[in-house]
Amino acid sequence: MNIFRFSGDMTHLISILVLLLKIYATKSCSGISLKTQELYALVFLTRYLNLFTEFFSVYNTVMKLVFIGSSLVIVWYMRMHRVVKLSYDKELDTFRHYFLVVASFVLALLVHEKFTFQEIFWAFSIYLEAIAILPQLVLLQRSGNVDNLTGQYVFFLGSYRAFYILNWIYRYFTENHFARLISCISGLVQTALYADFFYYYFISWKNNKKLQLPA
Amino acid sequence: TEGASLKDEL
Repeated sequence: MNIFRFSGDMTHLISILVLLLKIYATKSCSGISLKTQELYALVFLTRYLNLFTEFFSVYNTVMKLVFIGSSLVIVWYMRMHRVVKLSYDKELDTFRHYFLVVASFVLALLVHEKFTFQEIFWAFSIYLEAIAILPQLVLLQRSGNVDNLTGQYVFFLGSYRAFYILNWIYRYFTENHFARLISCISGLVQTALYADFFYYYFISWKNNKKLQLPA
Repeated sequence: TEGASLKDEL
């Protein structure tokens, strides 16, 4: 464990807490893409297949349970909660995210570390996470103004993977034989997807204006 | 070590 990875995990946790706060406090999920939340639930379920087979540390196990649990709770809130589901932007959240799932799975079948069940699903989860934010970014552009908590959610979610990139650089120099290119390249793609959001987020923060994404 | 694969990462 290094400070970059720990910061990344904490930033990721904060993003989830901000999202839960928004949904719980405002009893609304307007501006949140259910499809992105479903993709993230799938990412965690397919990435942590070793949850019960390999034990690294209490921290590792607890965080995996928190990520899986919170993503399922958020999907439940947006699909089933009698009040929250009314504010879901169903007609705006129309990204065909099944294509993202299929594309990630096909790529995982082609590019993986070892052709084993767990490695294929691990690579799948890495590729899927890199593009899981797309429905959310499309929804933000369509819904025009972004409320603060939603903007902060996307900001922290995008930042966490940037910390992981620093972690991979750190591991490369300290553990030398660190070879996992799959994560590095996917992580770079994932962070790049947020680039324009970060730009508009910074502009809105500098001018102290509401976050406006160009349509 | 090669074994330090990323499985210990979240």
